[in-house]
Amino acid sequence: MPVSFAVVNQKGGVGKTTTTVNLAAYLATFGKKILLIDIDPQSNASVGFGVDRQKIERCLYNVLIEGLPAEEAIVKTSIANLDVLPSTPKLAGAEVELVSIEPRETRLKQALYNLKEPYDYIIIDCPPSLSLLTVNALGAVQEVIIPIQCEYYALEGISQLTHTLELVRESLNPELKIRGIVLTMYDHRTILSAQVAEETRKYFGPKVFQTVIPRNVRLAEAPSFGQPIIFYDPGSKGAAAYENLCREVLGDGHAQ
Amino acid sequence: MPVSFAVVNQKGGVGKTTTTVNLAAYLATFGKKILLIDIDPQSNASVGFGVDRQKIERCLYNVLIEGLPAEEAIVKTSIANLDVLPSTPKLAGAEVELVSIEPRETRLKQALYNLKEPYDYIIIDCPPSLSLLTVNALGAVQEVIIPIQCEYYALEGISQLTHTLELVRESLNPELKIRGIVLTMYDHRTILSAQVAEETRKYFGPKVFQTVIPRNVRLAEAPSFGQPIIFYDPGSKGAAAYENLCREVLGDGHAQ
Ligand SMILES: Nc1ncnc2c1ncn2[C@@H]1O[C@H](COP(=O)(O)OP(=O)(O)OP(=O)(O)O)[C@@H](O)[C@H]1O
Ligand SMILES: Nc1ncnc2c1ncn2[C@@H]1O[C@H](COP(=O)(O)OP(=O)(O)OP(=O)(O)O)[C@@H](O)[C@H]1O
Ligand SMILES: [Mg+2]
Ligand SMILES: [Mg+2]
Repeated sequence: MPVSFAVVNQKGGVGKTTTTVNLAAYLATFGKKILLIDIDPQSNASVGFGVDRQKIERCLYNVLIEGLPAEEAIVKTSIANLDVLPSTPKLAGAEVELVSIEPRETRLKQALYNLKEPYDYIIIDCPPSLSLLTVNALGAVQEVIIPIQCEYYALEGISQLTHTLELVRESLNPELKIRGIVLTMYDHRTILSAQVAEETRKYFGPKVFQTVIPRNVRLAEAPSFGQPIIFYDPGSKGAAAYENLCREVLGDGHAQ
Repeated sequence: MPVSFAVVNQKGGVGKTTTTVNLAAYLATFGKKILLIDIDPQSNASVGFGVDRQKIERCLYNVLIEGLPAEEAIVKTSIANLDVLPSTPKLAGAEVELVSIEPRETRLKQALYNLKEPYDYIIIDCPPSLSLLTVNALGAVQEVIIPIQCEYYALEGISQLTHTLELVRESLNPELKIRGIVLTMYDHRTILSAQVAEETRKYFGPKVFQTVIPRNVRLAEAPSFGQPIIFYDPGSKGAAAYENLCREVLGDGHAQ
């Protein structure tokens, strides 16, 4: 039974895709077999691994709406141990189409139940909304990882997010836990970052990962080359931070 | 007949709320009467003007779903000439509820049609999705302003956005135009910013505003004080940029 995470936060631009892509890549290089699922119609995570959306015929849309077996939409990446179940913009249509399919909240859970391939981890990149696609992701995983950008608006949405997790626990997935909170885009030069980090630790306590992801332009450059940071610039501060986060997630205590 | 804009981009965290709040504030101080509508359930724009969501009994949700007259949900801000039609998290429920109301795409347009107050400008802050709430905003305005963050993923979503605008023109609002593209969070130290700015100008040509909004931490600090930048730090680079943008929007050619 694979360990499964959804990377979720309805606030936009907080580092969900960057965290999903880079955590998945480091876990793969540590020898874990990874399935990354892109349930965001923007398909940034697919692009972040160099998947060409124009060439994709079958994607998560076909799995959720037409019942295509997940295996038939999964693509290999250039990274050993790392497969992607990609999305394309047509997934945006699934939001409305899912409303009239019963049961609409567990389509993804059912699709993953029948997966034959033995993955160690399944990681799902979510869109910036608490919509049916995100609910499908929350219904299909054991834990969530919540990136929080070190800025003011990012704090505002936390109570909405924890409320949604509560609703999902009551109706869909009683075991859903918070695996951890990742502070992202931390800028050591600004008081704002320090204040938000402090507030977040007050709210979530030990749930906040020790590793803090700094603002680092190399992380923003890597997607334009279709590569995770470990291949684009393994010596950068961004790469070191995501490597540390990976060690923390693995729980082997080697986080520096 | 007021001039109306929707500030829209389904990519998250690109500066939609920051642009809406600060453009509205400068237009108001230039003497224009402004109605800012917050159609994002995150209600960041409401918070950006110091609106206390806990104290709000009636919001855009009541207008869209229960047919409450817009005037009854509009609140005054501490800024003369600037009113806000706020949202609260319960607006997130409207996405699903709107699906079963006919006509579901023009609820906002109808609500604004009956407005008695003579506003010069109506500006709508949209959520990071191309959902029914965003479609309602696109159906209710004459023009859109599109903030584009100077980063790679922001470019990826442009074709999806222009495709959605096309669909809205065909079915809901034939006159919908692009008022302009605003380049945001431009960091003069990175090649990435320059590359994205160049690509965006290639794609949109003269539609890109001359004014480029720089990355400026004062813009990120201002919301925690419930103030637009003109009051929080009028001497900052962020304030100067939004003042220039306002002049460009007013079309008086004084943009420096
Ligand atoms: N630590 C970082 N330092 C610098 N830039 C970053 C960092 N993390 C992410 N970015 C950049 O910030 C932008 C937003 O990040 P990303 O797209 O991962 O957020 P997201 O939460 O997935 O956004 P959305 O809500 O649209 O899905 C991207 O351009 C990304 O490259
Ligand atoms: N020019 C800028 N310089 C520095 N920080 C900025 C700038 N513009 C916006 N920000 C900050 O970046 C974050 C994202 O901006 P904002 O919330 O306005 O984007 P958005 O597109 O409205 O996000 P969402 O997609 O969640 O609605 C916020 O924390 C904001 O304060
Ligand atoms: Mg993303
Ligand atoms: Mg916003």
